Amino acid sequence: PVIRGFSDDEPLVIA
Amino acid sequence: MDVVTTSLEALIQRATNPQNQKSDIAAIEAFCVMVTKETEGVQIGSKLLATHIQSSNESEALQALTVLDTCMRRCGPNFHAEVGKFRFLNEMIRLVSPKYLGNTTPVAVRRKVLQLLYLWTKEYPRESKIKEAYEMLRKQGVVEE
Repeated sequence: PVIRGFSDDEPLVIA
Repeated sequence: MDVVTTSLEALIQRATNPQNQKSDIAAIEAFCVMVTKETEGVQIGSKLLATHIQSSNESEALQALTVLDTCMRRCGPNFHAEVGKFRFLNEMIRLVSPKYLGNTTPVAVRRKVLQLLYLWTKEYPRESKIKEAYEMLRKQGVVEE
């Protein structure tokens, strides 16, 4: 099962 | 390398082949079906798409954007959620941002990336990160009105 709580995403890159 | 990855890779190679005179609809359809039906299909498929849209071959990149657009229409909310993550959106931002690849990306590819992002802010308003990414591009002057 995926460990919840860690948003599996990264920060938005600023153009 | 598992069978899903190899099959998805083979399908996207066919679907984005620069030799294609016209869209290989069968390959695009089969790619979408596998993305939807196979476990991890969404993760593997979106990663492959992120790679192919960055191709230096304009035809391959444009065809990959067509596959991406088709998947957004066909593959359902799980796919929307995957593309709606910054991890994926950042790949598209790098293509259009002069701070990254923007100046080497073909104009047609840059234009199509911005068109898709704009379209998706309307089509998938729940994917708030897409809107956030688009607003940032507008604020940074990357989007010409």
